[in-house]
Amino acid sequence: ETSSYDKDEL
Amino acid sequence: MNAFRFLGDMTHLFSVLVLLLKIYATKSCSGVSRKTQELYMVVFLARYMDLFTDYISLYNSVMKVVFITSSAAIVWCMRRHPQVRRTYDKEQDTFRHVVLVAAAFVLALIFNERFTFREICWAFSIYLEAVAILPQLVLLQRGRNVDNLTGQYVFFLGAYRAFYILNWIYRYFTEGHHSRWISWLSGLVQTGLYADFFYYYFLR
Repeated sequence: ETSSYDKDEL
Repeated sequence: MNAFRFLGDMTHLFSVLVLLLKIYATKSCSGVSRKTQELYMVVFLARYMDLFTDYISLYNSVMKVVFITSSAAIVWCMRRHPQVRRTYDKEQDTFRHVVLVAAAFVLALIFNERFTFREICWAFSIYLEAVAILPQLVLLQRGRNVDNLTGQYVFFLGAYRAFYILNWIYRYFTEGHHSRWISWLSGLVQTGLYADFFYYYFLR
């Protein structure tokens, strides 16, 4: 799912 | 992790260190907007709540702790430190930052990836970060003399999100087309707000 990626950014 | 994002994180970290240096070395926070610092503390608290639930990497966790503690330390200094708090330009720092918090919260309720507590907090932190610099920019325009460290602080803070935009472009072409419009739009607004500051910063 898309929103999982941006949780790896600060 | 790509070079743009790493550069962005280091620039962001550096901006915080410059501000801490200025306050610690000069024991003064003149020219610094306490309201912007309070907004950044809220941004980090709202975005890094997953610090204790999701472990992504040591780097990620360490940086989250650094950003939360440094923003809290700066706010504490500006409110409680006997010497520093006296140098705060209370009557100059008049931006009604509560409006920014309310607007970001309403936007997060409407525009989010999923209507869950965590996603709404995340979107809120992204929207709030985009406008958190406004009290500081207003203070700079009012202030006659912008001391070098404060100017450098704002410069690095503006530069960091520009690196993140490059990071999103890079990830768009290398990792496929995630929908990251919340980050995109907020990042563009955030960097755009610095445009006139950068203009005068380089002209000066």
